[in-house]
Amino acid sequence: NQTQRTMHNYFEWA
Amino acid sequence: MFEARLVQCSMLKKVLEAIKELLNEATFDCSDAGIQLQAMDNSHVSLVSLNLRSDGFDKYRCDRNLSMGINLASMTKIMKCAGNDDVLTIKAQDNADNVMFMFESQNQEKVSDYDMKLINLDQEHLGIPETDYSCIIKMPSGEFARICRDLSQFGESVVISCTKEGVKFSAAGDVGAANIKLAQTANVDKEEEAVTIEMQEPVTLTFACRYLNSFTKATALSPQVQLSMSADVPLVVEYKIGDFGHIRYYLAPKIEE
Repeated sequence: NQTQRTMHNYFEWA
Repeated sequence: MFEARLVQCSMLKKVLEAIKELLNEATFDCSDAGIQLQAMDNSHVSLVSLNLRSDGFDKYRCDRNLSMGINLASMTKIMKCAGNDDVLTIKAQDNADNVMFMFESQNQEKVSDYDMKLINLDQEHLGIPETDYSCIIKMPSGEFARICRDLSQFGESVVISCTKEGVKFSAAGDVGAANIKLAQTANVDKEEEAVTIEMQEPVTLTFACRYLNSFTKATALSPQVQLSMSADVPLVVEYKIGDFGHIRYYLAPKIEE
């Protein structure tokens, strides 16, 4: 089963 | 006062084509350095980062930093009114709630101006760390678009697997399975037709097809595209924009639970 990650899994609010 | 003049307004038309499928609205941040835009799609799976340097414009003036919140459907309506060879001037006053687009025909016999209302958008940006990517693939942008289009017939996901031998794109679904392998080109007459791979570590990642297909709307901006990948970080798909800068798309991978 694959889960789609989002940008928030990698990048923080600047 | 902000003013930017572009002799060939086709560049801005192409930029708009490259972002309007992913984004409904976006903030164009104007400074002395140029115009920048950073925005995520609605689902926050992908991120668009656009950089147009001021020295690429035929005339550029930005007295104070200015953030223009723009509805991209509205901007598309206006840009459709411009001929590809028209000279474009974008103008806004400091703290303005509107922006003006002026189109002049090459012979200057027709001049049109369109005033567009700006909108208030959240100004939050994501910090993207500098990353040394394990694999950097450069290939013709048309080839990448073709591969994304072809593979999206077979499944919702594309697996991109890069080794020093080459790069493999795979998809599978109800119809069956598809694999496209590209080797590094040995000899090419034109640099833009080359496939080159810089690899530190082999990487295999899975991505949603529909975002990759949206990114390929930027194909008209550059003959080459660069894919940067490392294990479990977003893919970066970059198109250079002539003398101006670049558009980069970040796409979060799909992972096995």
